[in-house]
Amino acid sequence: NLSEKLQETFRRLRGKGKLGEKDVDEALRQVKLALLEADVNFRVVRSFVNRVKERAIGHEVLNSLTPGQMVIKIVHEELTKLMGEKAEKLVISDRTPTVYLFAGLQGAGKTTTVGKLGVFLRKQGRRPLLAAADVYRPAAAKQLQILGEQNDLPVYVGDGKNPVLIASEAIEQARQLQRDVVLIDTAGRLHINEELMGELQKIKKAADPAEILLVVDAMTGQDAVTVAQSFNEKLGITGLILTKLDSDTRGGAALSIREVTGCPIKFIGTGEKMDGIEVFHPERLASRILG
Amino acid sequence: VVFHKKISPEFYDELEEILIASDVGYKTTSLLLDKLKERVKEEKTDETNEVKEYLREIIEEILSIPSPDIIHEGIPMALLVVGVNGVGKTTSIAKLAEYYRSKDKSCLLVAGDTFRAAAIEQLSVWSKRLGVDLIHHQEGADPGAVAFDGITAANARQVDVVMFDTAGRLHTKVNLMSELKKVHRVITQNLGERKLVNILVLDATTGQNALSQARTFDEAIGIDGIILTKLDGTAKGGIVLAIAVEFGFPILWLGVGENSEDLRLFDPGEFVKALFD
Ligand SMILES: Nc1nc2c(ncn2[C@@H]2O[C@H](COP(=O)(O)OP(=O)(O)OP(=O)(O)O)[C@@H](O)[C@H]2O)c(=O)[nH]1
Ligand SMILES: Nc1nc2c(ncn2[C@@H]2O[C@H](COP(=O)(O)OP(=O)(O)OP(=O)(O)O)[C@@H](O)[C@H]2O)c(=O)[nH]1
Ligand SMILES: [Mg+2]
Ligand SMILES: [Mg+2]
Repeated sequence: NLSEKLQETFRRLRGKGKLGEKDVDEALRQVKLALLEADVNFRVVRSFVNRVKERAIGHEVLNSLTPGQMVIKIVHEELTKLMGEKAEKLVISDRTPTVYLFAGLQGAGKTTTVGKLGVFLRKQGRRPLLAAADVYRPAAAKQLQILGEQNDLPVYVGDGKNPVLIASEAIEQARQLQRDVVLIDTAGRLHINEELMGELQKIKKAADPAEILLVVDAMTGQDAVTVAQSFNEKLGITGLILTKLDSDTRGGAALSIREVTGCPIKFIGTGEKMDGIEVFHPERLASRILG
Repeated sequence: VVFHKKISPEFYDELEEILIASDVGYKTTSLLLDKLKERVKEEKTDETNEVKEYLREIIEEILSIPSPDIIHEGIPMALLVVGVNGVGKTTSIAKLAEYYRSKDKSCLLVAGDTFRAAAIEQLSVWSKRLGVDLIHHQEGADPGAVAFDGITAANARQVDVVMFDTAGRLHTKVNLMSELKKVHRVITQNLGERKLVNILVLDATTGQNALSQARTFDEAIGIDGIILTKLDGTAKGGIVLAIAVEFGFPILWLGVGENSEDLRLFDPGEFVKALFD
């Protein structure tokens, strides 16, 4: 792992006498490789390593008896700082119901996440209603309906034809049923599909959500930056949900997206069942990315 | 893509960036650039355009892996479609049904995902749209039992191609991989004359984790070929180069959209061209 590689690098360099900037460069190359292997975007890796270098060429590292450990400490600190120093909660709007809009690429885990968050919020004493605004994918509404039935949450499907109408009608339905939070599931879409991104903007306008949550698969590679930037520019993303972290993926996409959009990671998905959701912990993801 | 005119360290840096940005990965990128520099030395070239062309050739060669026959004349086939969650298995099966029908092959679909909400319904919608039969049990049924039902029905009806959809599963979940091995065993023990092709579906947006997926699914049931989906997005799917180098699995088809006609036979030359677009 990176910690061992850095110790090894510095042990080898130590043999040559006093450490200099070039030696730190060699150690930082190990950091770069570890981050690339973890799917951190290569531009983000470059700027991150430069920030680490600024701190690492100080006296504390060069004169330290354990420079490898010092560099690891700096990397860990910079990573945790970047991930967000503490968990950020979901915004609750002062109008009822609070609306949360979920968006993202195809297959990222939106529908499953909407179910999970519905259960999570209900356990916190809220009264969620789920809105099935994906009218394209075969049996998408059915998928959300089944999750709702299995977990005692009302699901609004409307006419199954017009996502903008379904969203606004779901909010109206929530008022009638005295539900205080609406979670809107939308169809997976490409950030480069103008028509579907336009539709999402219309849903946003009609629903006036307190949060627009981008759902991203934790195994996403270099493309994560392009996708997140595009969704952010077109919609304004208020939070990120990183799914499928129960896999062995390092999850570097989280770092890239965070660096490039500044959006806080609010939750992580850790399984297929409804209990597979956790509030985000920055230091845990930092350790995972470093391997 | 703008390249430096002269061959220089900066020029190679630029090539490295393109490959890394395409999810080729650092290890495979270094391998490719080493091969390229050897070739440049041999050819004694100083034109960056020529160097770009050599790189294209090197990559195309790596990707030109002989693939299993996907259309056997007269020999019935079974396709077992596997992969992690959300990559496009179910939709790819719909596309394969359309592909084989266009070749006048009779098809049968098997709804082997008995776990996820509305998984059977999703495949059922596709089967109706495409006019192909579907074998399914109810949600929660044993996937091995569904597979047995599927392979015996396919043989009894003498269907040309039977396609098994499976539940998305993370390769790290030992119990789910055991379940897959069981499904695979049920199919292989009842194939008769049928030829089985195990297809791993990979999402083009996936990074280095695809290597771990490929390794684990191969260890479990043996992978004969890959379908790479979602290439209609901005991801380049470069991880398939790393997979080709490390495992040698051929890429069979590409998924380029959400409709049943959005399937292309894999062509190494076209893929490489798109990589550098
Ligand atoms: N292991 C695991 N699987 C997950 C997680 N979140 C979602 N999934 C699975 O990922 C697959 C896709 O999930 P969906 O909720 O259908 O994804 P989606 O974003 O709604 O897909 P589209 O609507 O087609 O864009 C399903 O098999 C889910 O069970 C997670 O945190 N861990
Ligand atoms: N843009 C695009 N979307 C695709 C492609 N292939 C599949 N999809 C979409 O990806 C999402 C997931 O597809 P599924 O077929 O449900 O994936 P799956 O692997 O069967 O998912 P699970 O069974 O839940 O593991 C759906 O929204 C599909 O329409 C593709 O080539 N391009
Ligand atoms: Mg969905
Ligand atoms: Mg499926």
